[in-house]
Amino acid sequence: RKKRASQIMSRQVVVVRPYESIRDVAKNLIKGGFNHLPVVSEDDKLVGIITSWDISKAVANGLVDGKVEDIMTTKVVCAFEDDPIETVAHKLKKYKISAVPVVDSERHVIGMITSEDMSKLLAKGE
Amino acid sequence: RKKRASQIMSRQVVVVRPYESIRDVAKNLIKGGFNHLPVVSEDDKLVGIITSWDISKAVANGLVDGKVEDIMTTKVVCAFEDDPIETVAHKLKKYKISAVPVVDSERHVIGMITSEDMSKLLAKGE
Ligand SMILES: C[S@@+](CC[C@H](N)C(=O)[O-])C[C@H]1O[C@@H](n2cnc3c(N)ncnc32)[C@H](O)[C@@H]1O
Ligand SMILES: C[S@@+](CC[C@H](N)C(=O)[O-])C[C@H]1O[C@@H](n2cnc3c(N)ncnc32)[C@H](O)[C@@H]1O
Repeated sequence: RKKRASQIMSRQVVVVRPYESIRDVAKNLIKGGFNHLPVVSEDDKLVGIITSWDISKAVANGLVDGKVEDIMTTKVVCAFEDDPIETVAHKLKKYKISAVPVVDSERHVIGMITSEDMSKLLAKGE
Repeated sequence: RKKRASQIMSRQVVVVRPYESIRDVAKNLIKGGFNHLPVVSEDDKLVGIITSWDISKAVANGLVDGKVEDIMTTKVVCAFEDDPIETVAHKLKKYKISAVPVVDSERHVIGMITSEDMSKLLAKGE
């Protein structure tokens, strides 16, 4: 009965690398229609997260010609596949964030949960 | 028992005008720590919405030197004070958006609800 992260996470996750340009990341967000992108290293391990908020910050500071690694957040709040939904919601609330990557024991990204996914659980008929 | 929009909306809403610059809007989003800003006319009526996603789109298209009215969304999905929470969640899901302004009968903005506010309702202890 109790829903877990694996049941609501999106599994088709687009990732970016630290050396990519902010402009290319912006194009990825628009093409995908989402706001968050996990940043992974050469061996596909999670090393950061970059969001449309970070890109807005780059605009505010006149830094849009930079790279992902210049503006990404490195201390990433994550979720695990079998986290109960209440735990995921608690993490979003505590850190005032709108998405958490779901990682496996080796820190590979296996999914993404956004506050929009959480809100869908409250929509009528759910 | 049934929660309504008025109970979870934030009431301190920062608004912007159509003629303001994209750079100034970005500064507003960063200062406030949020992603959405309602756009209002001279007589404080809702005429659009601009988000960090729109700013990312401006970065993708090389348009960051423009104005709010160049990139804002004009057909705004809104909520009303006595909308049940399920209705608000349904609107967010249907239009694939992460926030709705709450307006009164004269289209004045009296609050804002984000998918983060919705997600908080699922956090343990709620
Ligand atoms: C603190 S939030 C404030 C705005 C809004 N609450 C949101 O989440 O977009 C924005 C910052 O949170 C960071 N962030 C987003 N998701 C994160 C996560 N899962 N772990 C750590 N930081 C994250 C972003 O990189 C960005 O710098
Ligand atoms: C379609 S969503 C896709 C990304 C993500 N779901 C989000 O909401 O940020 C992004 C677009 O939705 C628009 N938008 C956000 N809130 C809206 C609302 N309440 N009514 C109409 N459009 C809205 C923004 O202006 C932006 O152009």
